[in-house]
Amino acid sequence: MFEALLGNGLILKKIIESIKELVTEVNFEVTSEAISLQAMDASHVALVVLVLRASEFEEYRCDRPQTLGVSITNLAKLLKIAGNDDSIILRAEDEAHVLTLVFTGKNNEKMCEFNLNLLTLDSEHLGIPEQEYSAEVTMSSSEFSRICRELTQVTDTLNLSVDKESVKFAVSGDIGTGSITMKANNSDKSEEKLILNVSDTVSMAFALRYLNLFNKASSLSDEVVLSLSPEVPVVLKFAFDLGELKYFLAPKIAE
Amino acid sequence: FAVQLIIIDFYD
Repeated sequence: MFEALLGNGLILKKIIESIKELVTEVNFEVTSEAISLQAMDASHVALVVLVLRASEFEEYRCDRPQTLGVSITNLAKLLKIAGNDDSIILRAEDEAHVLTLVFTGKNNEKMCEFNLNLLTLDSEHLGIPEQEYSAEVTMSSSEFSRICRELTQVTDTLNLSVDKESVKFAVSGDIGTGSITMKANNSDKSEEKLILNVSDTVSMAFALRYLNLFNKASSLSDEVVLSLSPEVPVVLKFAFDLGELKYFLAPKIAE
Repeated sequence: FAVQLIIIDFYD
């Protein structure tokens, strides 16, 4: 038996909204420690890694580890029915064929129960090594989201350069070229604050289309942490009370 | 011209 009660159901709605355009069918791994998932987008350019810690749920029980194959598209449809103030219970019997979702209103005035049919999906779990990155940028998630969105008007590729003092977002397109440079600072204003942890200068190129999809998670966390090393995927980490959502994006290289 | 790499080139 697996059962998890989340008092703040809105966070689950936001998580699923943040990944549904990247991954459509995923295996959730449920253990006594956490609910987790790892899935690549269809073109294998991006990877989503989600961990929700059991200790952060109001109630949590998982008698035996289980893999739950879920259609994210259909889960998103059902979660739309949950109110923003609703609590959400996730429940599955051992060797389950359905995932039961229960949405309860704040004053217990209304309860909705749905059984989502589970899928049997091939597991393609990748081993991602723990690694030190050359550069780590911590900044406002809404500011990063705004920069990516605005630069998308110029071209489809973002050139990201980080040194010990600043981070530069540069683009080059048919209409011209441009860049936005932000210096490391410890401003009281969260949208201006930028923390750099850089051992080596790094300069890499990434598809803005994917960064824009990742930035849907800016509603989950005020900050985003970008981890960069030459010639490996960039990691965008959004941390929140319940756990963390990480996106990996393979770089573009000059032909 | 930039070529897009894929995730499984890095992790498996």
